[in-house]
Amino acid sequence: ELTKKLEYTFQKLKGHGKINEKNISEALREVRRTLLEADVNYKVAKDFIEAVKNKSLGKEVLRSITPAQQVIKIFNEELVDLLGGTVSRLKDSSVPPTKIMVAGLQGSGKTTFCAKLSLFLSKKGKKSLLASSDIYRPAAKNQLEVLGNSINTFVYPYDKEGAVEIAVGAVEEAKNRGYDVVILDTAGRLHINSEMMDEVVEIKNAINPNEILFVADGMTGQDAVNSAKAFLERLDFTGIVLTKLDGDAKGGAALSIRAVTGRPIKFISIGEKVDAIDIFHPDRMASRILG
Amino acid sequence: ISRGKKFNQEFIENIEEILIESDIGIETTMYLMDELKEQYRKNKNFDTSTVLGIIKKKLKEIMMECNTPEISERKQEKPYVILVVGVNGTGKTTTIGKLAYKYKKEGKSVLLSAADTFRAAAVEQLDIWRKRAGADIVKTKYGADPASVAYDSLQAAISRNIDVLIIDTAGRLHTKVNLMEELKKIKRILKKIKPSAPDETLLVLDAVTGQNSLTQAKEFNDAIGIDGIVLTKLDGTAKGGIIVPILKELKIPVKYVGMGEKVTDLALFDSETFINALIC
Ligand SMILES: Nc1nc2c(ncn2[C@@H]2O[C@H](COP(=O)(O)OP(=O)(O)OP(=O)(O)O)[C@@H](O)[C@H]2O)c(=O)[nH]1
Ligand SMILES: Nc1nc2c(ncn2[C@@H]2O[C@H](COP(=O)(O)OP(=O)(O)OP(=O)(O)O)[C@@H](O)[C@H]2O)c(=O)[nH]1
Ligand SMILES: [Mg+2]
Ligand SMILES: [Mg+2]
Repeated sequence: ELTKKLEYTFQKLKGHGKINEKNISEALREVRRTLLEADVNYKVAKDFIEAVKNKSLGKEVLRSITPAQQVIKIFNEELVDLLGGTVSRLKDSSVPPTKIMVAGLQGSGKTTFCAKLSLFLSKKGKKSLLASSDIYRPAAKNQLEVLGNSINTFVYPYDKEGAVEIAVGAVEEAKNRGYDVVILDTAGRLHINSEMMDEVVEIKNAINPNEILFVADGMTGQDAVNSAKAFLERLDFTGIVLTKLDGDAKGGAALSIRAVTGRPIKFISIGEKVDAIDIFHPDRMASRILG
Repeated sequence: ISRGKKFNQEFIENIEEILIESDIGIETTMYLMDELKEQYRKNKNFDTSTVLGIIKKKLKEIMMECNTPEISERKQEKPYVILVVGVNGTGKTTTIGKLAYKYKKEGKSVLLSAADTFRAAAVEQLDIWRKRAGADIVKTKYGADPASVAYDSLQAAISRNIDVLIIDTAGRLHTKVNLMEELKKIKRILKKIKPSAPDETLLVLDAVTGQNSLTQAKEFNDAIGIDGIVLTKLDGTAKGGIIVPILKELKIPVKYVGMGEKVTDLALFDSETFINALIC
């Protein structure tokens, strides 16, 4: 793992009081390898390492730790800072209901996350209405209804309406019935499918959500930057959710997506059960990525 | 990559970037870069097309090394049993719909087994797909033991003289020991009726997934043995380069690729097409 690799690297360059260009380049190669193996995007890893390198050059190595530990310490701090710089609380509406819209690629975990978010909010005393504007996926409506039933949450019923109609109807229902929150699930879509991207923008414009969450699979590889950038451009989303982090993927997509969008990671999904949700902890994610 | 550039540091970085960003992994990238540097030492007359040619040639070599014999479906006695597995959300159920449609077009009778008894509306989802494909289905109530559904499905396939039986399973992370045990149990129970079953075990991988796909392939293969891979969502921008190390290290071939959400969006894997798309 990284600490051992860096210890070995620095062992070969003995007797240095300061971190300089020469002794750090080998160490940076090791860190870069670790980041790439963790699925951090190539360009993001390059920029990140460059930035951290400039911060660590000329730094006096603390007496109590080795140069290797010093480098790791700096990287860890910088990574935690980058991952969780801004406060990541869920947006609230001054006039209920708070409208939360969820979007992302196919199979990333959006529908399951909507139910999880609803349960999470109910534990905080907030009553939410679940709705799905997914008119494409076979049995999408059934899926959300089954999940809704399991947490005693009502799902806005729809039949033959279009995606935008459903969204508007759900917000209307939430307003009339005095819900605190309405959570709108959308169909999975490719960022390069212009019709589907137009649709999700149309939904956004129709209901003006307070919060738009980009739900991304925690195992996503190099492509994370492409979909994240495209969704940001069209939707200007306000938060990120990373799912399936109960697996053993390192989750470098967290750094990639955060770096190219600047939006905060608000939640992580850590299991299939409806209570498997957690607030994002940047320090835990940093340790996971650096291994 | 622009044509006719010289083989300098910037050029090397560009190649490296393209390879890494295809999810082919750092090891394979370094292997290919070493190969390029070696060729450059021998012949300084290098330009873009030379480089691309070498990379494509090397990739083709890796993929050809894994030329496991095509599982000849005709050799197996009826019903031909296909078990479909993979982690959550990769496209198993959708792929089964596409496979059912393909076999129906070939004039075969197809039965689907709704052995995902866990996920919300999984059975309903597969039921809609089987109608689109024109296949039959064996399903049971939510929460039933998946192995017993698989067992009943195989019995039904035999008694109805079905050509192809395709078994859908719940998505599961390879890190969950009990869920991997469940797959082993499904396999054991199928063998009680038909020793060669499952005749084909397909692992469905999402092209968007990074290095974890290699781990998934290793773990699923260790647990129940994988005959072929279906690489889905290749209609997106992800390149799916991870199948190169999977082929190289595990010798598991990619059989199909998923190119969309319609019942016809399934194609046989073609390494030439794949390699060309990988490094464009
Ligand atoms: N292990 C694990 N599985 C998850 C997690 N989140 C979702 N899943 C599973 O991932 C699969 C896909 O989840 P869905 O909620 O259907 O994903 P989706 O984004 O709504 O999919 P589409 O609507 O088709 O785009 C299901 O099997 C879920 O149970 C998670 O955090 N961990
Ligand atoms: N664009 C695209 N989407 C796909 C493809 N294959 C599947 N999908 C979509 O991916 C999502 C998940 O597909 P499913 O078939 O439910 O995946 P699964 O592996 O059965 O999911 P679980 O059973 O929950 O583990 C759905 O929205 C599908 O329409 C593909 O080749 N291209
Ligand atoms: Mg969904
Ligand atoms: Mg499924």
